[in-house]
Amino acid sequence: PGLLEPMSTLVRVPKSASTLGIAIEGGANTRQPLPRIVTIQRGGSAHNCGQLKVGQVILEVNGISLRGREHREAACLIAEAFKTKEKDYIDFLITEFNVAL
Amino acid sequence: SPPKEYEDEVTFF
Repeated sequence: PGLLEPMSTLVRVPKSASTLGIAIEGGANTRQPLPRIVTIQRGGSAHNCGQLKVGQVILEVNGISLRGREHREAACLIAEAFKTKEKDYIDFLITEFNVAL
Repeated sequence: SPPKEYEDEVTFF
């Protein structure tokens, strides 16, 4: 990673339930510039996966950077990633560190 | 209401 890159982890979440089961806050032009996971719902795909945690910051969704994207745009990308039938999983690049990149 | 940069928007999926 580069000097300004935090440690990041790729988490593949299989679409194992009818919902993704997470809530996010933040986005560009807020005090939380990259979306942060604030809820993991039991029984959702994310909970079933077991690798996502509250407090993690989402850097990328299926390889698409969320940097500079406002909340609504980031939310649309995640919703589309869950909805698309092209993949039966979503790849999240996440970091434990709450940093603005 | 607070300025936009301090709004906390939350979206559930």
